Amino acid sequence: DLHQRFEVDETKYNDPLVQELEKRKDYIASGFRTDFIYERVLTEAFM
Amino acid sequence: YRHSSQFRMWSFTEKNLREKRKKTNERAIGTINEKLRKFIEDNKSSLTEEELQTLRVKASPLSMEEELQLINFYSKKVQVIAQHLNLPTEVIATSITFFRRFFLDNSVMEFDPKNLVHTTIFLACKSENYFISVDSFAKKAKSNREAILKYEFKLVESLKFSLLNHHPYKPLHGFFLDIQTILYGKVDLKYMGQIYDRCKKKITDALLTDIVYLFTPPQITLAIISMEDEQLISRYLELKFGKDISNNTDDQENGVNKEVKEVNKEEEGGVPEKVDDKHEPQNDIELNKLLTIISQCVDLLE
Amino acid sequence: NYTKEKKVGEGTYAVVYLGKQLSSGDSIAVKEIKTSEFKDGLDMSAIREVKYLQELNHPNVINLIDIFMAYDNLNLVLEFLPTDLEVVIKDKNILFTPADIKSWMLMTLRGVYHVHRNFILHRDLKPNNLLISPDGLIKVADFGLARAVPGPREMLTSNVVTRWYRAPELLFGAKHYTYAVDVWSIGVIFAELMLRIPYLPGQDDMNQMEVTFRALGTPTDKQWPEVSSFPGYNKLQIYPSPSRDELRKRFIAATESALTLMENMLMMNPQTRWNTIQCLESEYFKELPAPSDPADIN
Repeated sequence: DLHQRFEVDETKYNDPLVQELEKRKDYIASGFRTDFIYERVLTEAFM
Repeated sequence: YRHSSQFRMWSFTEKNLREKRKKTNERAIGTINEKLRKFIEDNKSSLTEEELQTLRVKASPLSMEEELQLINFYSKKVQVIAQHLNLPTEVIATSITFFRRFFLDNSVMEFDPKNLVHTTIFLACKSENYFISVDSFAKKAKSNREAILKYEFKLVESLKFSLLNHHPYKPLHGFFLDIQTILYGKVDLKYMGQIYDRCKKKITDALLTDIVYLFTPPQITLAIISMEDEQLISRYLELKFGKDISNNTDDQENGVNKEVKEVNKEEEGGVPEKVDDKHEPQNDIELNKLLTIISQCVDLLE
Repeated sequence: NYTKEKKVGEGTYAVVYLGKQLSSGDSIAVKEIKTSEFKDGLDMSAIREVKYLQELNHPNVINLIDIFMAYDNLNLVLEFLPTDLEVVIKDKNILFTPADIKSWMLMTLRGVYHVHRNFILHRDLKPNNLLISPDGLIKVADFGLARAVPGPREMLTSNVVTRWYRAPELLFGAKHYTYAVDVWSIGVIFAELMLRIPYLPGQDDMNQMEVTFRALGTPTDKQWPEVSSFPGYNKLQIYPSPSRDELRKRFIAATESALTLMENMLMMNPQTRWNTIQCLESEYFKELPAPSDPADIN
């Protein structure tokens, strides 16, 4: 996809549901990454 | 999205949606009338005039509109039962979607919708990785495994084996984020949170309508958000996809580029090569066309 | 439209036949899903195969040609793929070159990139799920364990991926893992292609950890934050990570960039393990030898 019509800019997001997960040990250890979540929902929005 | 089975197999215009339902209804009527004729034929001697009269008056097949009323009624039941079973939002959405798709190609006169309610929820659970064994599902839903499994095959076949659904919930989350970027510092975040919750509920209601066949998930999402706050959406889309504003930046950029090009020309003394603009963010959304689609979607939702 | 000619395989939930597509004369594989076996109706693996193959369309992903019901069985009509990478690795009569390995890795990564780009985890990548078409193309197959990338609050089972190819986060029982588990599997396959023997052949789940960490070092919080929070971490035997030199000795045929690619695919910390794009854009695929033309690989 050359032009995705969005950029992931985590500094601008206030998304408490997701952001509190990235502090949890079990999430960090599992390899959880917030940018994967953001990439997914933004792709679904601009598909 | 155009590669998805949802777009390829389950997106229609209002016209061909109506034709599809008409065809399903007429096929069922044909079958019923044939059975009726045969029944009267086989029992002509034993049927009294009064019984014949009753058959003629009462045993009249449903019209397409009546079918749709029943399907809408039972779609609501699917939603209520799935909510009652505490299933995740996406599983409820998939249940409703499976149920309504089943009755696009099958008539309620061939399959009693009551018999599909549990089966669609059960298959949605499996398909969305929310696996519940049929026995524990039967217990929770106060049904039995035979009834639940009886039409599972028929359901999967009628779904044309397309099980992956794109519901408008993820686009809601996506736009929720992108609005924060485009309108950074200009939106009240608490207010955004309230909108988010209200839109989530509205999306589930939207799934009970034909909207999902006529518009894409992101279009439905934008329509639902704009029903909550039309101004927010138009400002966001204006900034995001408005041509004229970006033209200014284009002009402005071209202005800059023009200078750069001028400089290039002087330095090289040659013909300035065309500065390809492939690096500029591609803006292939026609804002006015999108706004028109959104308002059509809003009208239908309302 | 199709014929079923010869039974070529039997799995837990399906029987596979060789056949022909009458209209084109092409060979096909018909995967007949047994339905009576599964007490909960349609088998989960069948649902997953159908669900994800319907959405994927890529030269390096097995093509689902058709699906139909017959005699109460679900039949998947798939393109016919005569062999797989496991056969190639095991058959010592088959000589293959670093250029061949590069070609297989390129095709595998492209196929898995397409799966990930559609927000799907494969969760069972191993040599015998990388089938090879008559013209030498690698095709990612067997989506019976696949699932969509989870939502932020979903819990996943860690009991996935065939043991030898299972990522360390899965061995620790992680429930919020990501695409990184598939990249780990491809990293192990890469090692196996270069060694021509299984790289991390654990006898059981516990031994798999032992074998993995002995070969690649026991992870610490330093390089993998919070790894020590996994239950059972404290009982681990601590092994040092291998030096670059030790890796060179182990993989004598590998170039520096091949080792770099492998190391980053086998990165312990899943958060920093390379994704398929980073792998595809790595130096390894830019330097000589160029990947073989799949049709030329014997």
